[in-house]
Amino acid sequence: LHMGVTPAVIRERYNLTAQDVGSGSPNNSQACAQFLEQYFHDADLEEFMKLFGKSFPHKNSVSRVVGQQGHGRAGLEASLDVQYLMSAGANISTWVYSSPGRHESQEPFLQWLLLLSNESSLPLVHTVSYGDDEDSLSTAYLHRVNSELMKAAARGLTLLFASGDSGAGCFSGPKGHLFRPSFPASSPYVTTVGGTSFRNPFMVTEEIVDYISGGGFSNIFPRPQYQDEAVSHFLGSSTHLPPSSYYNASGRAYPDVAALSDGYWVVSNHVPIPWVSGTSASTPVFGGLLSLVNEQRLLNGRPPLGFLNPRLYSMQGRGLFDVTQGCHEACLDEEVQGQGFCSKPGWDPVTGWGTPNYPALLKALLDP
Amino acid sequence: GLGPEPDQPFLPPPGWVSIGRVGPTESLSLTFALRQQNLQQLQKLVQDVSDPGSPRYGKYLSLEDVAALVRPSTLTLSTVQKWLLAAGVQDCQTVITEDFLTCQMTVQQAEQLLPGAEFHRYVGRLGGGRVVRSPRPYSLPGALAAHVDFVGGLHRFPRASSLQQRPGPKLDLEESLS
Repeated sequence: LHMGVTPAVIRERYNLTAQDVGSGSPNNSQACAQFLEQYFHDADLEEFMKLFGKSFPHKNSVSRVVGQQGHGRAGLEASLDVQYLMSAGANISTWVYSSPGRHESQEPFLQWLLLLSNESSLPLVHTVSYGDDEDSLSTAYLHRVNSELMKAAARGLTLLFASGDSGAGCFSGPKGHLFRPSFPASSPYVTTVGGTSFRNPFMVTEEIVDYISGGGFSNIFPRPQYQDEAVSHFLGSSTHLPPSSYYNASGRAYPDVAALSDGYWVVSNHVPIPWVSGTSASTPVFGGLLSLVNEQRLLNGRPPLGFLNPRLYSMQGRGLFDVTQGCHEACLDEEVQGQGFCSKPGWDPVTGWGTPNYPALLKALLDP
Repeated sequence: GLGPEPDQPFLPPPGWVSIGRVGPTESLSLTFALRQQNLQQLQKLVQDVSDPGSPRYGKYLSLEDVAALVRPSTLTLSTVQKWLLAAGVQDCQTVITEDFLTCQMTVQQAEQLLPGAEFHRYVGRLGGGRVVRSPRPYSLPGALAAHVDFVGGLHRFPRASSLQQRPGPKLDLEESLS
């Protein structure tokens, strides 16, 4: 029995032992990025680890803050990202990018992309909770940002983005309703993380879809080859798909993977806060586990994981718990009645290939 | 002139309110995304270094390698530089890959450089901070169309977090224990 998701619950569900932590090696590092006027407090991280981090070795402070940390109250999002990245990827050097926009006219996400293009040595895994509706961004901007993500992939950086918290989303256009994909979740050069809940919220049970889990098909980027087989299989074998006019079946489909996104405990401004939910929670958890895999790869003389998707899709779900029950939310209209896509065995646009089973995932990702 | 982002929504999203136009002498920071080269080659390299079946798997590029590949052409760099200098904009910084240029300038200079732009200050209703953005689309001289992908700092507003605290599930201990 448990009273919400804590690092101990995550470590139990994803089969991490107390020994599955980083070695503290300077070669391995991870980062999370903040683009809102949000800051984390060291004191909150310390209290969080005191409350929830007793069962595994961990670090109590971030190694580096890039950008400005404000002096105001801690933000829930910032606190969550740091606390769960550092407890899943425990004992691994962690950076925080804080890009609230130094100047009133700057775009914080763009500032982060500039930082990536200006630093030769960067953490290997980056988790980002930012996302915008694709239709709120110009085509020129979408393609250029996609090129920036491709640059990061070429350098062997693993970029994980939250899939969003509105399920398939909904856009009311002149021709009626459409699903509303989120970007950069829909970029073919990032790994996108969806969300799950425990079947029984008070026990470490199997996972089902968290109805908010973002997912769907890009209206801008075509389906990359690496996911062709998985997506074709999903579309060809699903018996209850939404009407095809709601989504672009030939677009880049997401998410790629998932993790728990429901019922987290977070310490913010010295107060432990329960039942925090969103794919902003699942993303640092998955990122932390990939950092642990990187640790073992580096120890074995292997290169870091880099852009994961081509490898992930070729694994066909190996190393992951398949989530096969539940649907996410979408437009509230007569046609779809609030329901988007539903999960099923194998890849699906709600939870991707599923959630991590760490020992099996490590085995699948250790060689070559 | 040409608008590089004709499909960019330029009105503020809900929750943001204009508190008026920004004075012409106030300072702005705009980011110019310069046109990159060899993107198809970069795409092929990404496929190779990320595919465990490829002999290039894991042989990642350094930032300097990436820069050598995508760095804008000399023509792009000089055309943009001349255009900025002609408008009196000199305080610019680039990045290692040279494909972004961030420049400080006055509002007046920015509005002259980017015809159509009109800078307003906005406040976020729910503690979203203050930003300067243009509620009107901007354009670029025709000669710049082949050299600039977009200009950052005009339209896109910061997005609020969608993280939420849900009501806790009803505790049914009896059912859980059974």
